[in-house]
Amino acid sequence: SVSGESGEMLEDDDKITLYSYKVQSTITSRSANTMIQSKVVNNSPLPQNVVFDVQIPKGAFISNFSMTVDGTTFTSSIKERTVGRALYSQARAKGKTAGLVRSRALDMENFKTEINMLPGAKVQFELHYQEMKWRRLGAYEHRLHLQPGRLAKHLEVDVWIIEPQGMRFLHVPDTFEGHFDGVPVVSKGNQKAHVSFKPTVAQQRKCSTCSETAVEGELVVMYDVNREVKAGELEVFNGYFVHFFAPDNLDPIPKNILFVIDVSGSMWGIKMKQTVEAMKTILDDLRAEDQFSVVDFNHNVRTWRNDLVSATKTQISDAKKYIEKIQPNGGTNINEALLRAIFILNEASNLGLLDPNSVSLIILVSDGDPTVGELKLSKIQKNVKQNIRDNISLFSLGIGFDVDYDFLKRLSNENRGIAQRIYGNQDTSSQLKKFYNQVSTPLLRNVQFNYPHSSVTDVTQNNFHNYFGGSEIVVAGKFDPAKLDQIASIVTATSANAELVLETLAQMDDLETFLLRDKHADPDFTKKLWAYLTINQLLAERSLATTAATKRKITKTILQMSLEHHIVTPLTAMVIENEAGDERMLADSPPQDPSCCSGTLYYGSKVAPDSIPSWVNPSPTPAVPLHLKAAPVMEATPPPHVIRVEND
Amino acid sequence: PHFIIYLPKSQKNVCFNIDSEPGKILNLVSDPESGISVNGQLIGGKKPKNGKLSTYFGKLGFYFQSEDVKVEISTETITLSRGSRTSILSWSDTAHLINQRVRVSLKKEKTVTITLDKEMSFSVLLHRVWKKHPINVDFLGIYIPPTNKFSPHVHGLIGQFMHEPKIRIFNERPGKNLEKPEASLEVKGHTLTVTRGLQKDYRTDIVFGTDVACWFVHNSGKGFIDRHYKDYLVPQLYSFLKW
Repeated sequence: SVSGESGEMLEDDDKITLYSYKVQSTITSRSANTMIQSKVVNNSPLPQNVVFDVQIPKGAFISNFSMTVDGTTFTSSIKERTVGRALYSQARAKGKTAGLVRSRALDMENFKTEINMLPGAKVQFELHYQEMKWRRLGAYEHRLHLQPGRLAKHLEVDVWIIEPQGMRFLHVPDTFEGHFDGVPVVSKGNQKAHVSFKPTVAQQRKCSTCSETAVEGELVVMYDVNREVKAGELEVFNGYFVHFFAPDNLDPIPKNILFVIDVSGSMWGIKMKQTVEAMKTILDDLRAEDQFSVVDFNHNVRTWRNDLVSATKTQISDAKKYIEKIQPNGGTNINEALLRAIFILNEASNLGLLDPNSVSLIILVSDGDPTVGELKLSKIQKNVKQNIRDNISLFSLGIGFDVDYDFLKRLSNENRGIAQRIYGNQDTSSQLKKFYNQVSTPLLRNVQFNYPHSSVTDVTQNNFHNYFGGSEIVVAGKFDPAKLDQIASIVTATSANAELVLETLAQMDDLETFLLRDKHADPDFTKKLWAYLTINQLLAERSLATTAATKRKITKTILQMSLEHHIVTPLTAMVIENEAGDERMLADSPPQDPSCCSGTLYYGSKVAPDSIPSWVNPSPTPAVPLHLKAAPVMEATPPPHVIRVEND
Repeated sequence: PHFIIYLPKSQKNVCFNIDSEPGKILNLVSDPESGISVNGQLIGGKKPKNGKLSTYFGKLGFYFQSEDVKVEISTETITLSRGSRTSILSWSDTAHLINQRVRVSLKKEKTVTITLDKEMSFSVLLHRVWKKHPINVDFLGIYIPPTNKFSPHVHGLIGQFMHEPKIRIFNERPGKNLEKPEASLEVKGHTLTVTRGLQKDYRTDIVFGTDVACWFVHNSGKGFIDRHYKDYLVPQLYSFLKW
């Protein structure tokens, strides 16, 4: 048996010892690579099943898995799904299984490997996955789910963060109810940080005499980068560029917002209670220059007011009272509810009641499929698309698992918004508020990213209807280093009071020295971010494809990219096999979960990257005449006032 | 602050300094008829040098009344306000902010150019100094072309010269310092003693500047500017001259 400190035994009743549990995560400019490794020994005289069960964020791409069982190594390769299945069926491994299991958790899924260990056997599991960090409500959140399952002799979690933009703050909130106070160690410089979590065996115990581990939950690291100095950051490396855009220091644009709330019978109880609680806070957060109204619907459609009203204290108070009195009952007529909301906004616009510089949003909250009126989801989608104007964005929140989330997602993506699924329980209110807060502060409209040089190709979505405070827009692309040594970008947008044109120039080797200096920095981060964005955008586009041919074309591209970048996506599977190739396991991605998770707040579109809007006319600085009269050089009077920085 | 006034008809440069105090706001252009004002707020060096504290422009304010647009330029940020709404950029950006007739063009760490339609422009230069310098601080310079179309009643330390006064320079002679000739300047009914000197135009070379030979009017431009320089002190960054 393997002892812990002071000779204490670490074995559980089943005589399995977890020798080490290591998690190493590196974030290089929002590109995160995580490795989870577990070493287990079977000290029992009998064979035992051992499970390697890790939760990974939905939307992360698994890139590698390996397993060593008593000297026999199983390695992984990425194959197209049907190919992977065929290979697996040829040589199923005995006593070993692997799989990706979709969980009911909204944001995580399980990777599970189970093997039967012989007495005295030693096994090492190692899983690698990649993801992108998205900024939400002013911070990036890196979550590592720790579930060693038992006490570990060596439990080590290391997170390295490398952000060339510089870190504004970083902290590790307590997510273990105080059990590990003082255990996480944070060392932070301007552009780099390291978080280490290495509890001793004694610290891991639930109580001093317990044999269960208290390490069951998430280690969370939150940080944000400096934004005061520049509005955007263009990073160029290795033939790829990534453009991060999240300007601060802009006043909010007034918004016209319609809340469309499902009050059918299924909303009765905690869902409605939580929705009312959230709505009261949300209404209080509206700004004086905003306009709003509420549409509640079951089999009928009601409006609190027939028109938009200004968000004055009186109106807000009245709206809150209205919402509080709602009694959910009846069926669900989503079609009519949305058309009514669109009508209210269109009418207001026709009557000139909307601030020409404002942003119009519809937020739909629903827990079920339509049961009254138009039932065909594709027809509802078509009706909305036909009536909604180009300047209105539709966001959808699906409560619970009875709603057709795929429909909500298509509906929103098609109309310049996004959808999100939330739980229907005591957390509904906070989830609703959190979602709203992400869109409550529009700062820019019509944001377009242009990269004028013809050597720039394969640019991801670069045209966005809105930019919301607290978030970040990310655009990536490729360029030919042989033809370009710097990338120029021109970002155009409309703020609350001006048109904005932002020009940025980034050199190819700006980052090289910086990245070479840190062994943890990932030199492929630009490539990975580009691939991550492209694949996720293609997956979303695929679900909106209107013809089979388009869908096939997109599928082919996603598959090609998944294989090239060696990642498990909905179109690929991971085949895990031994050196002889006669024992195989298959980790097959669960059917594409539409509630997952590009992670972004934005569903944009693509415009030619060199198509700068016509109103942008970056005029050269006007030639102000230099009126210098030739004169003999004389000693200057008064005393010289030249400031020479270099000679200081 | 060192003022250089180019008089196109006379083909002469006349210069003067305004020696005031940190925090004070000087009016540079006041044109209520066009609804344009330009003011500059003074900042001081970190400490006196040779017993004297240098002052510079640390902040400039532009007000375009007809557009209800205010542009504030400091050594850190550029702020465009319209009504109650604000957009702020930093000197680390290269950008343009366009609000109907007003366009603000920012060149990273160098210049801001404000144009009103295509009829008027103002250039602001950023002078960055070594942060650890014991005395010097970042400051701003402003350049206003004589071709700007102001109203006939424009005034201010610079504005009053948009409509060029007649001058006569005569009796050039050696000065008290043999290397600094003097002359007599006849302007606005006064005859002033002026000294030949060199000022700097930093538009083409931000560090060393280009020499501009000019006739220097002593005592904060007394006799060359209307009234006294203290009459050009205003309460706020967007004020017009009251007199």
